[in-house]
Parts: sequence; structure tokens; C-alpha cells
Amino acid sequence: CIVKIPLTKMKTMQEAIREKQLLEDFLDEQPHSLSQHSDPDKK
Amino acid sequence: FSSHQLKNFQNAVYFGTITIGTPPQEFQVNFDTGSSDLWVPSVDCQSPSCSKHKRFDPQKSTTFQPLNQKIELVYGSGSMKGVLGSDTIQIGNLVIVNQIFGLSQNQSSGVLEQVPYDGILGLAYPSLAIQGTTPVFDNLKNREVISEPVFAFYLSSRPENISTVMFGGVDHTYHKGKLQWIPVTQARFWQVAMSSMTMNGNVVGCSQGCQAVVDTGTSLLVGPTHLVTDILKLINPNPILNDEQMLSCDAINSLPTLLLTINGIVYPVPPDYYIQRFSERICFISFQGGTEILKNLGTSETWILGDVFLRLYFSVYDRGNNRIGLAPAA
Repeated sequence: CIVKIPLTKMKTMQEAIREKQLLEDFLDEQPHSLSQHSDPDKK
Repeated sequence: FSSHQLKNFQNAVYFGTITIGTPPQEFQVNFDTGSSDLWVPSVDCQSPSCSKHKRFDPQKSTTFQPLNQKIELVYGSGSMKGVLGSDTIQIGNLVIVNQIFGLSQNQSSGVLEQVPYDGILGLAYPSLAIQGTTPVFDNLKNREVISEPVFAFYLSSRPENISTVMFGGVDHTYHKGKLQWIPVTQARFWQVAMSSMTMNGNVVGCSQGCQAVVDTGTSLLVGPTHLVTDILKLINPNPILNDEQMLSCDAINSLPTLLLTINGIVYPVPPDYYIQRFSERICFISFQGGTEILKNLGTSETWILGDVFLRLYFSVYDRGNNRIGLAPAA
């Protein structure tokens, strides 16, 4: 007599994977961009 | 890249299918133990939040009856305004005729706009429902559509369709060990008394005893902001991305287990459950402040045990005996 309803788990934003990759790219680039900031010509 | 965006990524939600009307119109709903009303968007709703979701068309249902009573419902994630109506609801093979439900005509943007479900099906007590309405589970119980007045949740970490809500009984293959029963302290929310919260032997919350609301509609572990701030400082002294909830995943192995004591039983929540992996290197701490706004629960301190806790512990909601059963999920 038990009625089971399957539930779907999902992230709220479909772009999560795309954004995750963007974030990783951002962190990879960040150290370089910080060092470049010390050079006023490249700001 | 704002930290606000990152927080949204981790709000995993669970939803299932119901139908409303004759012939049936299908909707995805969040089965929410933290509220008591059922609502779905109406075809009249022009909010951007509604346009992204399935909308109920009363004119296409031969069993719909309008009630012309205006309603407004406010959730942690947003709000809706609309009207009440009544129609046949079907959940799996459970059928309720003349179930009163809300039809939203105006919905807030933000979380309700982004979530993949259309509406909410509340499973808390009738005292929390719109006055004069009977919640879905009370109709299932009172009209003897189900044999036992219980329902239960198994929430899996995996995205496949293996998470389940069950009505009318408990399938014990979903949990390990014996169910531990905890009396409900106030028949409104699914609310129990908690006696302590510790980490590494330190009391991190609930020092004078507190109330814990078991809520499938909340993603994280939510508590008073000042206590959550202290917990985040304790477990994350070196936050990244200027966000106290973000930490390097390398830190997970050194983090303490959270111990919740409820009705004399200790419920451990290890770091790999309260920390969610956002990417290979970035992790997210699933604690959030904000329960200080819940001042009417008969206590000065309230915690909400959301999906983070419920993925670890299979939960049974027993309306016949006003108690919650918890056991480690299988």
C-alpha cells in the first residue's frame, strides 16, 4: 500500500557546469593578472 | 564572478511529478515539509518567473472550481500572490478530488524563477496552511486514500531518479539500522527539540537547547546568523573568493564532524556532507544564517535541518503519532 514518487535532484542553474569552468579559468588567470598589475603599462 | 552567483550553484533541489485537473495537467512540484499549501502557476500569471514554468489552465479542466479567494504565500526563496481553486489532484496512483490549491498570478523573481519545479506541495501541519483549506496530506489521510498516516523521504546525492518520497507507509530498505522516533514539539512545522550541537567537543550552537525544523524544502543547514558566522570562522579561517562559505577542498579532510543531539541520540554530520564540492578545488560550506526571523516557534534559537542533513538520514513523518523517525540512509 505504499505509493512511491520518484524525485529528481537538480541544480537550480542549468549553467552550473559552464560557470564552473569559467571560475576555474578565472582562478588560473588571477595570479598572472595580479603580477601584471604591478606593471603600470599593462594595467 | 560574485560569491552570490556561486551560492546559487549549490542549491540542489528535489522535485517530483503530480497532475491537476481533468484531463490531467502535469506539474513538477517541490515536496516541502516546511510548508502546508499546494500551488502551481496559473495561465493568468505574466511574471517572468511564471513564464519559465508550466501553468495551469482552469478552462481546460472540466473538474475545476474557482473559489475567488485571494492568497499570498511567502517562502524563504520568494513569494507568490494568486487565488484559490479546487480540482482533482493525482500523486502517483493517489487521487484526491476537490483538493483546494493555489494558482499563482504573480510570482517574485529570483530563486522561484530559477528553480526547475513549477510549484510547491506542502507537507507540514494544517495549522500552517491558508485558513479554511485542508492540505493535501490531510485529505489523503482523512479520506483514507492511504492506509497509514505517514510519509517518508529518501534523498540521494546522486542526480538520477533514485530519490523518493513515499506515502502511506515506509519502505525500510531505504535505511540502515532502527528508526529512532522523536516527538514533534509543536504541530505546525515538523519541529523537534534538539539538545546540542558540537564540533570537536566545542558547543557551536543550541547551548541552551533549541528547536530543529526538519525541512525537505530547505537545501542547507540554517541557523541564527551570529552562530553560523562563528561556525564558519571556526571551520574556515582562510576563506577564498572573499566569501566565508568558500574554502579550498584540500581542507575537507581536516574539518571536524558536526554532532547533533536529538532526543538523546547523536546524529553525526561528517564534513563531506556539510561541505559540497563546487569544483575540483573550490568547496562550499552548507551553513547559512537567517532563522532569527522565525520568532514564533516558541524558542529563541531555531535550526533548520535541510537536504544536507536529510541526504544522510532517511526521514519518516508520522502524523498518526506526531513524531519524526530518523535512521541512516541506506
